[in-house]
Amino acid sequence: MRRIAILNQKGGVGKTTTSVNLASAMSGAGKTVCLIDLDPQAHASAHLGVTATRGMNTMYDMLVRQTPWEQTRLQVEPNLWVTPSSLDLAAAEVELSGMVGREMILRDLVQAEPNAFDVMILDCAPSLGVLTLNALTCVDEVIIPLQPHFLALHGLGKLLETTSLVTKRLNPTLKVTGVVLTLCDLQTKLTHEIVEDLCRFLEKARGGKTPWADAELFRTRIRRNIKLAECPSFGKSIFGYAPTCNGAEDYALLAQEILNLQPAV
Amino acid sequence: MRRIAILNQKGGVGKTTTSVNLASAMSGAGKTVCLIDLDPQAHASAHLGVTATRGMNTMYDMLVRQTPWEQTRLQVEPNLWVTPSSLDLAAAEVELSGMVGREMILRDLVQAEPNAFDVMILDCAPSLGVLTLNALTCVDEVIIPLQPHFLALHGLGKLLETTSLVTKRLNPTLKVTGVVLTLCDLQTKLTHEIVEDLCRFLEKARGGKTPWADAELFRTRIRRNIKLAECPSFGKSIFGYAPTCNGAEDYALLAQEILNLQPAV
Ligand SMILES: Nc1ncnc2c1ncn2[C@@H]1O[C@H](COP(=O)(O)OP(=O)(O)OP(=O)(O)O)[C@@H](O)[C@H]1O
Ligand SMILES: Nc1ncnc2c1ncn2[C@@H]1O[C@H](COP(=O)(O)OP(=O)(O)OP(=O)(O)O)[C@@H](O)[C@H]1O
Ligand SMILES: [Mg+2]
Ligand SMILES: [Mg+2]
Repeated sequence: MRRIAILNQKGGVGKTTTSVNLASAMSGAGKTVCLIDLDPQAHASAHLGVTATRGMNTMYDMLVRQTPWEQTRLQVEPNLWVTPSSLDLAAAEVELSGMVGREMILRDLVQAEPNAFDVMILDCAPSLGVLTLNALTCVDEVIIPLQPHFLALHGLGKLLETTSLVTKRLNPTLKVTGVVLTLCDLQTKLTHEIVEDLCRFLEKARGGKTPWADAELFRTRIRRNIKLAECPSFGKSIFGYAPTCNGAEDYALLAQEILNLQPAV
Repeated sequence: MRRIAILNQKGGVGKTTTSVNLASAMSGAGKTVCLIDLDPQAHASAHLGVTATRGMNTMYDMLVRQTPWEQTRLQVEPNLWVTPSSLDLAAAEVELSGMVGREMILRDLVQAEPNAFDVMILDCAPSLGVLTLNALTCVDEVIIPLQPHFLALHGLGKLLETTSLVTKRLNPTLKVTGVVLTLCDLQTKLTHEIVEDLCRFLEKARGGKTPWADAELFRTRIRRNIKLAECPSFGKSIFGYAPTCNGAEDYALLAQEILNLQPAV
């Protein structure tokens, strides 16, 4: 099972949009996929029309009550399952702060079913707290959505530093698979400057010992497309809402590029 | 002194862009302004060219060591001061979790100098944790930047609920002054739908007992404008970088609209 976290502590760079549409594109290509929502905002859940109701098990139950993964997921499309989040999850940061090995709770629950799916994708909150540490400890790969803006690039150093700490102390096999440009206006000067900065940075790190030594800038870039902002209100991925628009084309290409990168683990 | 928090736990809706450019527009209009950066990403600080160095007092010192406000601010423009943030602030969430009255630390430090400035503006992180609670406890007004997208509107209920709890338990005079539409593409159907939903919601609440009963949707809307995304890389507000562009016009208008709303407290 490939285990991928979609992560960037900068807010609003397209983490949820990428998680949901990547999961849907991969399940459309015949892979069995589970999307795990680790954001208390529960936007990945809402994006696929899932709202946590009383009695339904969510991510909160997994982390705070160690409810097995099997009991917290729902099927939403033929090959796609979702483990929903809820607002209670916001309390987990403080509730878990005293627990032994608090960063490893999710890893242990996922490892109980190591081949439950072909791919597992985790949508993270805009922070590097205990929820995100649980994600980084339980996956093998990180994909970083990045809007080609200065403030988004500014935080990349801290994000990579955190993955490096997790590799040293919690999860030695963790790697950054790549960075995907999102919300792209391909013509602007700013985009070119940011892309140049980023390529230079990744080039310099190549072959070193860091978790991002083999990271690449994905060839597929996600163009700005209003239909990607409209589809969450219908509880559908872009493939269920507007399957022929630029957004669907870009995410299908990105899914293909990621699936071609590695043999299924 | 008017005390305003710029707040929305949804990521990437323009909190930092609004805080910095509003502060700069108001200081340009002759008001003395202090911008306080409560986000561990320290983007408001970076936007104005301030990077916390060793030995410099930051927001972390204020909250964890109760360093007086006077010792943590720097002047960056003729009428504009900044209390910078730093990455250490991310640790404050757990470090403060056991402290008595942890939400009131900032309020007490600011109340030691109740008339230090005409206006104080707080930029918040994309979360509703202890840092944001400190902001809500120490201000009188909340301004909510909102991108007219479904996922941004989705979280508004939780944000308002949190302001209501703060009003009940920590800060009885807290009010939501208004919502400002940011990153606006005025032509799209989605914007019209979101604006209608929002107006209907605010209309229904009018005259009630909630902190948002008098909240309005500001007439000024902030249009999408690439220069607003370029200026942070020069360490300047939009007024220092491109004073005649749409972004500068929109934020100058918004500053006027807010200053006209209330007599200076
Ligand atoms: N390529 C795109 N074109 C147009 N709109 C987009 C695109 N990608 C994302 N959006 C919209 O931009 C906003 C931010 O995206 P999204 O919520 O996915 O980011 P995020 O990183 O998950 O945010 P958060 O930090 O709050 O979790 C959303 O309203 C989304 O609908
Ligand atoms: N009106 C605008 N036009 C174009 N770009 C904008 C506009 N407002 C903000 N931006 C850009 O959009 C991105 C998000 O804005 P910003 O960082 O201010 O949001 P935020 O809510 O503070 O994010 P976070 O949740 O990470 O704190 C930034 O790269 C910023 O430069
Ligand atoms: Mg998200
Ligand atoms: Mg910000």
